[in-house]
Amino acid sequence: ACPVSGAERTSQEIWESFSQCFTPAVKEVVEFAKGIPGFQGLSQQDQVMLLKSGTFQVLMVRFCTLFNAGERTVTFLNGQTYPLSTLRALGMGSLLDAMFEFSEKLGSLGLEPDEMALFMAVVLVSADRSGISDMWAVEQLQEGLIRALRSLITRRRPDDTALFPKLLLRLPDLRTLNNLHSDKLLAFRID
Amino acid sequence: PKTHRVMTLADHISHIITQDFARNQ
Repeated sequence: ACPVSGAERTSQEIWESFSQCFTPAVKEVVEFAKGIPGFQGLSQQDQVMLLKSGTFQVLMVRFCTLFNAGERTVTFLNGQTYPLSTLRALGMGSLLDAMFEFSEKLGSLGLEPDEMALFMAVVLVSADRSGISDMWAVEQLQEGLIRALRSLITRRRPDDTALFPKLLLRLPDLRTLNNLHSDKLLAFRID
Repeated sequence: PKTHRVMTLADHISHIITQDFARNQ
């Protein structure tokens, strides 16, 4: 992370930076999806529909490591770190508050990187099914991924029987985040 | 003065995904 940025960047520049960080992150989710076993076996239309519905939620999981609950700072993917107070002044308060709350809940589960990756795959294929042409294929893919996630977690922590259900409870949290915040506005400078 | 393209996060995500799949067809 870079040192906290202060007065040398204008509000507009910070907002542009925040907006721009989503572009490479979305592209990474598309590449991630292509690597999920079975995802490219879906029709291209269904792959696109799941990505459009689920990418925001995958990004919420991906971004939760950028939130420092102790310091109350957020690190953007370009390396800039800002205190929450600065970002609130730009009007990002409600989205960031929700992301802080979500990242604390998910962080408390202590997932390993491979568990987090498999959880992100489950999040993506559990996204809204409006517009999906082959529901059965998507459900089969989802069931397989959930089984794999359960197996990985219970094998690694056989005594923590509450962990997997707690993890699945994050799915409705993500849907709520999506419904409340995906209509937030971004601004990209046109040179 | 700077000009900005403004869109929702959902629309931006949708746009990137559509571009990516069109490029790879």
